[in-house]
Amino acid sequence: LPLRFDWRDKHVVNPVRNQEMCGGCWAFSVVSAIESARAIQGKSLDYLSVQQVIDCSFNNSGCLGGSPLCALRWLNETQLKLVADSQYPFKAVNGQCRHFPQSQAGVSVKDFSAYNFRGQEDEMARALLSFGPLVVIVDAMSWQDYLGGIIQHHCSSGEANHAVLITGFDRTGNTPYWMVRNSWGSSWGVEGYAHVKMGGNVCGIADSVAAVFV
Amino acid sequence: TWSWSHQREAAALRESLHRHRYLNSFPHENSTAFYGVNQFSYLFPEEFKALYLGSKYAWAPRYPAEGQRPIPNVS
Repeated sequence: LPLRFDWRDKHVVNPVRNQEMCGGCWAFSVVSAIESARAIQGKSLDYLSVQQVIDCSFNNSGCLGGSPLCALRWLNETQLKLVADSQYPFKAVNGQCRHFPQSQAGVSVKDFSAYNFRGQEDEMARALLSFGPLVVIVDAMSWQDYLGGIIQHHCSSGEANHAVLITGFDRTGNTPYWMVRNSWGSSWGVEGYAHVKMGGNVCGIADSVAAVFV
Repeated sequence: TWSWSHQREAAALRESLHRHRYLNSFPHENSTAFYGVNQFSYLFPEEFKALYLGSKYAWAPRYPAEGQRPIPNVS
């Protein structure tokens, strides 16, 4: 493994977004992973519609919550094309699902994988290098007060409640850490990111890890 | 003369300050996380959880799955 790697350095990660007062982190993490997977293939890095996933993913509850793995399964099964964010902008509330003609340009999910990497965070890092940013679910209760530094305590595994995107890792210092892209705006944490210690499944970061293929 | 909602926010902020003191009180090394006032400090934890922590846990199989080889080293 390299000592440091961040998909942001490859210009395939969009700037941090803000879910506002909508519990749609599950949709933000999935859509961001799709945006990056597409950019890694050499396509343009565009914002795709989070609102489309919030409104249309019937097995989730929109701004009231959901599961990124359910959303990925739904996107994979339906082959729904995600349209550009500009065509279906974020409203921060649940809305009626809008349908687009088949001829509409958009991005569909070819496949996804989801694994528990507990105790295997080096393998998880290899997955990040091979497949792109990873969707993970963490216990983010103490993240309410986070300002910066490497999160090593004050959260648990087995109490996942927030979906985020891992874009990279840094093992150059004494405490190796994951770079975790959040969806609470760029003023939160380290320019919108959290740093979470690698190894030890801190905050349950390795319990449910998904990669997307487009 | 503060409205009820302002009083509630002030109470949440007071609770946040106590919480920050606790979270920062652990004698850790320099790189460890630090906690303080941010845009969520006016919320009680239960409000924060209800508004922003909207993901449910989803079970995933252990990696590597049976019959699968680990991800190879990449250059």
